[in-house]
Amino acid sequence: RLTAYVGYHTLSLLA
Amino acid sequence: GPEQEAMQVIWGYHKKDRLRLVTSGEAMEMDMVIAFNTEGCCVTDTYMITENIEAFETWDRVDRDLTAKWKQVVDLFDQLEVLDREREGTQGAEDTLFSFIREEVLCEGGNDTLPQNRAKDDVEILHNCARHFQEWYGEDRWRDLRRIEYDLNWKILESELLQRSIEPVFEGEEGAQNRCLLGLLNRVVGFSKKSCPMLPMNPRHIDFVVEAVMKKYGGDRREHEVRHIVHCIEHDVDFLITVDEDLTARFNGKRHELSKHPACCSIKLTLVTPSQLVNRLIAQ
Repeated sequence: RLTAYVGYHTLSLLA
Repeated sequence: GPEQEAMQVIWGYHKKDRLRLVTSGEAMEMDMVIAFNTEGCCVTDTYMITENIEAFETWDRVDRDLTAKWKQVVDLFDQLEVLDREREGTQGAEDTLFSFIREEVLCEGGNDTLPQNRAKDDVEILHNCARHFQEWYGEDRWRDLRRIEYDLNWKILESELLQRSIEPVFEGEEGAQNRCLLGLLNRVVGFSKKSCPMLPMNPRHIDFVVEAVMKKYGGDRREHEVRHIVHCIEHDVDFLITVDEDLTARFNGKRHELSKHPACCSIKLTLVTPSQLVNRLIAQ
């Protein structure tokens, strides 16, 4: 399985 | 836009366990603290972010759509796998890797703070606000270390802005700078309450407090991006997802430089936009 890291600004694209 | 859609696809992969979606605890929390602070909201305890947001929401000038969005992000954050907290920000090796990435890979200069004149104005405004705390804060309110007086702090700031013929707008694009100043002022008040139980504060102590606040909350965000990259390398992560295409290009173009650093245990990290990652996942 690949691992991908996400920070706040990218995560907030989901909200 | 397309990157938002791509993030939805990535989230779907994560939910179906077809991708390990991770983040780092402290760095992520600091990102949130800074992002909310820029909008005037003071997160004092990262174990109670939602409560801190709700305390901010009780102030009637707050944009509820924005805070609803923040709460959603906090909820999403709770559904991510957090990389080993213990190892974060402790060793010296991390710091040398940090400087190496910043200077040799991303080729950034030493100074990444705000434009000097804006930072200077902010410092002066905050300093002047602090000089007048005793006119606004009674003894009881000053002793209350937990409560953040958004309305009162805004009035203090408003009065200083008017003195400088700056329109005290809070809402919208026009109010962005003032919201940011309120965020900084909340921090100045909090730190001052803790370090100076009796008002007024002497000007040298005000300088010390304002400087500490500016250092922690007044800079820009580029340093944080590098922190995230360091955590990815230390945890052997394949992809860092970002919408910053300039950062992506600069890092990927020079990431081979990483092999020159002794503390660098993994050089497989690639920076990708959400849509680039989706393309790779589909091609898998």
